[in-house]
Amino acid sequence: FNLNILCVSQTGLGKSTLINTLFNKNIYNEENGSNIVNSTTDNLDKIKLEDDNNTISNEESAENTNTDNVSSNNGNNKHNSSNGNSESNQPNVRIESVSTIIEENGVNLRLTVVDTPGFGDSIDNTNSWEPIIKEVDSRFDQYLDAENRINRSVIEDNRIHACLYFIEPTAHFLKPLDLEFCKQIHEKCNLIPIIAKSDILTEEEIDSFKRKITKQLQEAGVKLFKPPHYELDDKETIKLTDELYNKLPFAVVGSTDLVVNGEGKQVRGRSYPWGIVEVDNANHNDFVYLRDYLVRQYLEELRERTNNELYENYRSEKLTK
Amino acid sequence: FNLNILCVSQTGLGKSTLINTLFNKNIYNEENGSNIVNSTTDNLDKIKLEDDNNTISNEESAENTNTDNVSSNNGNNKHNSSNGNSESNQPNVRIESVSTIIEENGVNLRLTVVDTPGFGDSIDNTNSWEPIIKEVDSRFDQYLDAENRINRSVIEDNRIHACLYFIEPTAHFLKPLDLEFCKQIHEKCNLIPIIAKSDILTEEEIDSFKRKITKQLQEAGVKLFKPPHYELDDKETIKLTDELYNKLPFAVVGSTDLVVNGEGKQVRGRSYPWGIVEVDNANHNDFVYLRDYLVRQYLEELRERTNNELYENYRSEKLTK
Ligand SMILES: Nc1nc2c(ncn2[C@@H]2O[C@H](COP(=O)(O)OP(=O)(O)O)[C@@H](O)[C@H]2O)c(=O)[nH]1
Ligand SMILES: Nc1nc2c(ncn2[C@@H]2O[C@H](COP(=O)(O)OP(=O)(O)O)[C@@H](O)[C@H]2O)c(=O)[nH]1
Repeated sequence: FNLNILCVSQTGLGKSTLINTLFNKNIYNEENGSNIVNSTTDNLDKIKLEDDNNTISNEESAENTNTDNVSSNNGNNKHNSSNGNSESNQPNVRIESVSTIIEENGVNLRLTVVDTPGFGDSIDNTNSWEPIIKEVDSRFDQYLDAENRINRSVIEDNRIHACLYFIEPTAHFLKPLDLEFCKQIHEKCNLIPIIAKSDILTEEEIDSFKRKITKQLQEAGVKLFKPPHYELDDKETIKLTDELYNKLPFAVVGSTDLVVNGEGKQVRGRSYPWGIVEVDNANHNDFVYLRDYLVRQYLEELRERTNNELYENYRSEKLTK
Repeated sequence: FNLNILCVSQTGLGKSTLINTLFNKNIYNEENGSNIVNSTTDNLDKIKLEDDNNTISNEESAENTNTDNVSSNNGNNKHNSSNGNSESNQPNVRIESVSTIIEENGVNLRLTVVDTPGFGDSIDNTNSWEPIIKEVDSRFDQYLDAENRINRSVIEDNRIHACLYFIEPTAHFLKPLDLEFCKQIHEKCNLIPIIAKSDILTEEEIDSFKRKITKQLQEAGVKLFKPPHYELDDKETIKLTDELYNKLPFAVVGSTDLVVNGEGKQVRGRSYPWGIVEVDNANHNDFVYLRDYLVRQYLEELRERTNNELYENYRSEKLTK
């Protein structure tokens, strides 16, 4: 089973922590059996080779990480000269992927997390979504090629099954970059937006922020991933699915640190002078709902919608061009 | 006594809340006797007139707020066309000022807070500091003109006495825009950087973040406001001054809401499911230190350094050009 998650976040929103929290493992540590690859669009064949061998030299990949990058520089060099700080002035979005084996409910899951360091981090972030969209498209293309071969017995599915988009917890509204990215991605990937580091918001602030975000996304015509209802679903199941969907965007907290909570129990959380935020406590944040949505309940649905709807749309658009 | 504070922050970092917390008054509410003016550089004469009359029509100024703006558009319209969202793509930094009377220690203080809505909020924030630097310079120019008049008996001091710079609490490092702005402003204003919404950070994260920020600022040659030592200061005073300075950037929390804390006492704070952050509790955040630094202990020092050092440098540079 493959699960390929695209994780889009500006630096500092707790992305690495959240991924490790979701899978209960430090997936960015190669000693845990992870392959770290700098998978810019040129390298996709290299990933495929590594998947077959599963023996990429960790030294070599660790060297490559962070040095290879796809710059979406607009060629607007006049910006650079006014500033002397050309590297950080223009968007410099890199695509990095980490693959590892996760055990989920006794099943081995081959997880790949595709990260986008540099997104939203520059002074000028114009078109910073382009390398990311390119990455998603190239994974569709790779699948298209594989489908067209004579021997199709085993096709590696490297397509993105879900996009986790990290929203900064300003408590006001989505920023222009957030909206632009969501509009670019939602018809190519199952989009699951989350409010990052939501322990900065009170319960009322979370409610009002969620309402504003939902309204902005609706007005922009952005579709979020919604698990389908099945004919044989009972009322309870349908109700649960809808309740989960209505919690979007999930307001989450991530932590792999263990702390002792008010009841003396050791839990994952963050310790402040005024109290302990518990990751797995549904009264403290939506982490458990995100985990159910993305990892536990709807893996099949995420993959099916990718294959039957998102990939098919891409394919027919490409073939009719 | 005039105190003019320049408040530079991207939207959503709690700027309005913090200002109201510092002065224990909703200064943005005109019913509290505030003058709200959209003081772009063209309007500085208008402010002066209003100060004299103190009767600007509140309806008119409320209308003007948010409609007048100084765009630091680089004329790079090719960005706009690729995006269809031209307003938010380019920097659109407005200068707004709010003036009000504050009573501090039995003394009436004429406070002016100059805000910079739009700073850091666009997809492309190149040169978004320019309208702000222009504002600071034009206030120096206004003072220069007043000094050159024949009748100099009363000079209104509209120069910026302190710049409060809001750092996003990512816990990683200063962003390129932060560094660029600090480099542009520190030789024109007393710079006091703060980590906004610091209740998102644990105590260890605050310590390590402060160390990184301090290092980055030092390496960039940025000077922060440091109260001087006086000959007659005793050891204790010198020690306290240095301790305050060493807490920079202050990691603050703002709130005008009253909540009941663990001891049943009514305090200003934020109420979370896992506990209450208290604004005025030095164990919870640096608010009381910021308040001492900016409002209680060093008003004279802030004004003196502005007059004797920052303004003098500006004046001699201008006159030697
Ligand atoms: N308040 C808060 N801090 C978090 C959370 N998750 C991570 N952090 C902290 O944020 C900082 C950056 O986290 P990291 O995962 O490295 O962020 P990344 O740059 O997005 O990968 C670290 O100090 C984390 O401990 C969260 O849910 N809430
Ligand atoms: N966690 C946290 N939230 C804050 C703090 N100060 C303000 N807020 C909240 O952040 C949101 C935006 O505050 P506001 O003052 O309007 O921000 P501004 O856009 O920078 O003026 C509001 O929901 C505030 O209650 C703080 O110190 N910590």
